[in-house]
Amino acid sequence: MNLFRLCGDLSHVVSIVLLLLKIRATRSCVGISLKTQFLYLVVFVTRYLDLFVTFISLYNSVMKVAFISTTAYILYLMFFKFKHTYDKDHDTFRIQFLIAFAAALAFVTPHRYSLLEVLWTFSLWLESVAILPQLYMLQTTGECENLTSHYIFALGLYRALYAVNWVYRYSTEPGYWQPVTWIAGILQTALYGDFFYYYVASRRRGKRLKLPT
Amino acid sequence: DSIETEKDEL
Repeated sequence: MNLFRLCGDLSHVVSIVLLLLKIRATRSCVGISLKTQFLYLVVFVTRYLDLFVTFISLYNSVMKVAFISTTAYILYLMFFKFKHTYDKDHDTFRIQFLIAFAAALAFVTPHRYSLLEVLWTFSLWLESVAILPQLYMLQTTGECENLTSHYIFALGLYRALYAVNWVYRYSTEPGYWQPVTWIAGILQTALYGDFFYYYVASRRRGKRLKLPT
Repeated sequence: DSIETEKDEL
């Protein structure tokens, strides 16, 4: 565990807390993509199946359970409690393509052919593109609430910090080698490129995030 | 089998 990794994890936790705050404070999930949240739940469930077979640390297990349960709770809020506020007409990204993309790569790039390894690889590729429905929704609506933009920023920051952690570990831990994780992680961070730019620009002006249409 | 590090990241 190094500082970059810890800050990355914390940023991931913060992003989820921000999303929950947004939904609970405004009692609405307007501007939030249900499809992205659904994909994250699939990512966490397929990746963290190893909870039942390997124990790494208490920290690791607690975080895994926290990610699965909070994302399931967010989906519950969006699907049942605040369903009437869900902006279905703007959440139109076709996630079948993302699932097909991740499934195809999961069969080509696993470290070894076992059920857990293939699912783990699938989760990495799916996570790398899972933000796309949310970014697409933001693009079509043009702007979003502050909390929503902070949420997306914290989520992007998490992967960016992980990338720094990989460079750090690669240079300090002999034999540290995770090519699929790295490539999927860099793809994921790159998808935030445009968003980061407009987010920082909007912070500087002290205004809401507004995207050019 | 190629070497790959234990999956200790989240």
